[in-house]
Amino acid sequence: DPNMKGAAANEGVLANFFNSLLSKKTGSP
Amino acid sequence: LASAAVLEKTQEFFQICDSESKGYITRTDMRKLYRELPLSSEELENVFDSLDSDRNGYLTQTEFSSGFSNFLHGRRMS
Repeated sequence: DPNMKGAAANEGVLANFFNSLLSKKTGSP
Repeated sequence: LASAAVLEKTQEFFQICDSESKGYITRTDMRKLYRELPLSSEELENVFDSLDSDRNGYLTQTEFSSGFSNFLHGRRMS
């Protein structure tokens, strides 16, 4: 299902985004 | 994270994205974050599209916060 794949890809991007913000704030790499 | 801490983080993150303190984030604001975060402008646009649930081109703190909650929820589940 292409829609499911798109959603999963977006979840990964969102996870990257929020993880990056968390790392930025805590100062860990 | 306790809910107060989550709220605080949400506000901090929202302010990082809303660099001009407009009270909302546009696609352009999001793209500018490639300088601060290890993501490409394209990935940041995808983030914007994922968070902009009503597709009006403006990301409010409510939408942002809801996306962050979903992320935390997903992380707890995995």
